[in-house]
Amino acid sequence: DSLLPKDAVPQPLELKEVFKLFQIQFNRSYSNPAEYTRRLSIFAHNLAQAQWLQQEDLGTAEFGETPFSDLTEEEFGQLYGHQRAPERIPNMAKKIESEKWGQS
Amino acid sequence: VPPTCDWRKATNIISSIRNQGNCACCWAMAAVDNIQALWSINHHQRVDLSVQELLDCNRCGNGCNGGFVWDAYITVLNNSGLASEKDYPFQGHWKPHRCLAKKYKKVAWIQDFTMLSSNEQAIAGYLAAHGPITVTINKKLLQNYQKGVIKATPGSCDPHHVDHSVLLVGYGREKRGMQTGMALSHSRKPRRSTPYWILKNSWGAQWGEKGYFRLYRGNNTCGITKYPLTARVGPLVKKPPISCPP
Repeated sequence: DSLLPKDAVPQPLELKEVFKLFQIQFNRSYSNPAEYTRRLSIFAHNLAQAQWLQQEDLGTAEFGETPFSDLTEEEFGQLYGHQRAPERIPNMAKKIESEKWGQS
Repeated sequence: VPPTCDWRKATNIISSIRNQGNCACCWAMAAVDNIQALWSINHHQRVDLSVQELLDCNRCGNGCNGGFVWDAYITVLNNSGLASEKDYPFQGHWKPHRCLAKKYKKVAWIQDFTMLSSNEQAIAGYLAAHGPITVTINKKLLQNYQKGVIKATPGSCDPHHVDHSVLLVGYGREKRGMQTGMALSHSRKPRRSTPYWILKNSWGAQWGEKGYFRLYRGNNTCGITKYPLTARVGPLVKKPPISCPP
C-alpha cells in the first residue's frame, strides 16, 4: 500500500528494535499496546530532538538515547525539576527608592 | 584561581551519585551534597546526611513536589542540623506533616548559608578555596544529554528559566579542539580548549558521564550563575585544611 521506495520500508522496524533495546537497558515496560505505541512515538521524537541538539550545540556535547527518552518534555519537567518558579530569595529585602534624591 | 579543580579526586569529599527517582527533590539532594562535602573538608569526617528529613520537614511543605536550595538550608538551620541517612533514610516519596526531625540525633549542622556573586571567575575561586557549591540551572538540554561539554546560547537554553539544582564539583578545560563545523572548516585557526564546569546530578549513575555532566564555563550557560548558593560549615577561617585537587 505504500508509495515509499523499498529501502525506506525497514525504518519503522529499526526504530522498534532500538526501542526494544532501550526498554531492556532501562527496564521499561508499558501497561498496554496503546501506551507502548505512545511511548514509541515519544521516543522517536526525542531521538529527532537529540539529533537537532547535536547540530545546534557549540561545545563537544553528545545527545541521544538516555533513561528519559520515553518521556515528553512536560513529563520530564514535572518529574525531575523543582517545579515552582522562584519568586524571590529569602532575606532579600526590597529596595525602597525615595522619590527625592538623597533620601534613603 | 587555580587552572583546574576537581573535588571528586579528593578522598571522601563527594558522595556517590544519588537517584531522586520520581521525587522532585533535586533541591534537597544538592543541598545535602553541599553540606556533606563541606563537613568532610572542614572536619575530616565523612557523614551521610538525611535527604528525607529535608523533604518531610521543609518549611514550605512541598517535599517531592519541588523546592529550593535556600529552603533546604533554612530547614537545616531551623532544625539545628540534620540526622544521618542511616537513621532517617530516603524513601522516594513524602507525606506532609510527618517531620521526624526531633526523633533522631543530629550528626552535622551549618552556621549559615550564602549566595555567591554571579561572576564565573569568582565562583571558580570560591569553589577551589572552599569546596563544592550548589547551582540552579535550566535543565532543558539534559533530557537528551549523553556526554561532553554543553555549550548553549540564551536562545537554545534560557538562562533566566532555571529549574534544576545540582552540585558544582569542579572545573577544567577540554584539550581537544572545538568540534563545530565552523571550527573544523577553519583549519588554520589554532585549536582552542573548551573551559567547562563539572556538575554532579541526582538522576542515577546510568545518566550522563556516570551521573555527572559538563557545561561550558564563561557564558552563563543555562543560567549557571543565577543562584550559586552554599552553606557555611565550621568557623570562619581563611583557608580550609584541604585544597581542591587539580
